[in-house]
Amino acid sequence: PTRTIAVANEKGGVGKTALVINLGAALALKEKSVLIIDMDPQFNATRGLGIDIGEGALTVYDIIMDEKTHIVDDAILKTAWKGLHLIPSHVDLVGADVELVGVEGRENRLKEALERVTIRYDFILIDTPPSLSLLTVNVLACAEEILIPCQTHPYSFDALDELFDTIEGIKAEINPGLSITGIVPTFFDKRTKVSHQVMEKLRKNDRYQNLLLDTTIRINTTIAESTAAGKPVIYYRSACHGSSDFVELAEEMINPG
Amino acid sequence: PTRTIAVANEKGGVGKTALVINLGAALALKEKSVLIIDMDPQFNATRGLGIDIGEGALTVYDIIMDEKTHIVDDAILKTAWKGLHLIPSHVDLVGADVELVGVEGRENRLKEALERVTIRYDFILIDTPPSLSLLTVNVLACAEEILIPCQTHPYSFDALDELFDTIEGIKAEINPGLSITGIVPTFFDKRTKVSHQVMEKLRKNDRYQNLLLDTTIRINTTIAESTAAGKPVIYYRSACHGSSDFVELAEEMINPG
Ligand SMILES: Nc1ncnc2c1ncn2[C@@H]1O[C@H](COP(=O)(O)OP(=O)(O)OP(=O)(O)O)[C@@H](O)[C@H]1O
Ligand SMILES: Nc1ncnc2c1ncn2[C@@H]1O[C@H](COP(=O)(O)OP(=O)(O)OP(=O)(O)O)[C@@H](O)[C@H]1O
Ligand SMILES: [Mg+2]
Ligand SMILES: [Mg+2]
Repeated sequence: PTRTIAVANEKGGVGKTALVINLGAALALKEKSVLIIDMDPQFNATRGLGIDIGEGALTVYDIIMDEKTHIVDDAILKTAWKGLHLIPSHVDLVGADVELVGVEGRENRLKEALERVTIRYDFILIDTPPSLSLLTVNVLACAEEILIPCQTHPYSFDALDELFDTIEGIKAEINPGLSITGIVPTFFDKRTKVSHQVMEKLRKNDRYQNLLLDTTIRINTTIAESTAAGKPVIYYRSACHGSSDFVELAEEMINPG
Repeated sequence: PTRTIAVANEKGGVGKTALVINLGAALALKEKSVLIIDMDPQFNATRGLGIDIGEGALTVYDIIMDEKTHIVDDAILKTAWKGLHLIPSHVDLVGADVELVGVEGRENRLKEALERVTIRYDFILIDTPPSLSLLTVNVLACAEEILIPCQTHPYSFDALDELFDTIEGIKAEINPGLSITGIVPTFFDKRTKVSHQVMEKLRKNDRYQNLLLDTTIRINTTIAESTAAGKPVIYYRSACHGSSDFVELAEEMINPG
């Protein structure tokens, strides 16, 4: 069965988009078929995959706002890498929250759209914006799993409680099938005190300790460089920390310990 | 006259909160009176200043949502450092966008509240969430200046165009007095190609090149460590890159080159 995974943390800049692009590419490298859905109005996942959507191309905005007309498969783009597809985002998505206020079932728009996808994927990874607004709720309403990148900095750790509360609310009211697959520490720098402090806090916390994945994504400037090249890091420079960490994460996702 | 300065960039994690807290503290060190306003529902500026608001304390949510009753001065807290005051944020602020939909003049709620502040400040610095939603529009509607932290990473540079377009829209329709004081490069790491690439792009771009401030905030893990201690970095460790960069920025703000 397809694994639909939301990647979310309302704290900004913790590595959500990096995780979606690079885990997606690493899974495709292992012969999995992967669909990335970019639900961030800043369309960083679309940009980071080197995709420049022309005028008139279908985006995730169209499939959420306009239920009946669009054939969702038409919005799916092939990336430059085998097995890695994308439904791109668009800046117009920023208006969806307000445009859908008061609309019945607005939290299930993405879920209904994805039910119309006819292509079968092994993994669907969904990037979210840095907030717990309607766009993120739409993603949590349709995903079965959620992967939480946690930058090893204090503010990112502090954001987890609110995120966990929101997930419990979604489970209770909208999507009982949603479960947390794990917390992935990101930007880990073994030279800094703050990284070790936050890892320690994650390991000691009753709510989070059993959800910590084995894989940690280390700080690695090659990951940032690869976004300028519009490539996943494994195709930008395969021999770097970033590439090996995301390949390890893909293995852990396929064969949980 | 008081300088009211918005610190904004819709890209997440670029150093907005770090700028507000640490520039604010450095200005107070130079005998300026400073009010920080935390307009992020994740209340990182409140946390980073070591403030734990008790139940029932007035926050920026109260002064925006409930115009008539609250005396805004009552929401102002003193921090541990002379000359540095704060109007704290609260998680309830996340609902303001939707709660104010359709309300006449909702974009000017913060502006009207600030007009009722009786204490005179030299600087008012306002932290914003990573989006261009109603909360950020409220801040841009009342500020005269905007300071834009730009992480020296590609996505942060890419976010500038949309931000500049939004600012032009606000100037045309809501706040003709708003002007961009400058772009502050952040997380600059002289060892990495990506930092130099982005600096080069900023210097070559017609729209941004004349707005680049002289001061660059270098990457410095002590800044992240100081947030765990709930202190501005100049009071956490005065002899580090972070402290000297923010002191330099304060000097540049007081005496523009
Ligand atoms: N492990 C890492 N090491 C170094 N740089 C990284 C790492 N992961 C991500 N980055 C870079 O740091 C920046 C922030 O990461 P990214 O944009 O993926 O975070 P995000 O959570 O998606 O941000 P937003 O909240 O704005 O959506 C980007 O420039 C990215 O390329
Ligand atoms: N120059 C710097 N060097 C190293 N770390 C920094 C620097 N500036 C900020 N940080 C740290 O990086 C993280 C992101 O910065 P910060 O939270 O200030 O960004 P932000 O733009 O306010 O994020 P958000 O979009 O979530 O509001 C924080 O943990 C912060 O302490
Ligand atoms: Mg992102
Ligand atoms: Mg912030």
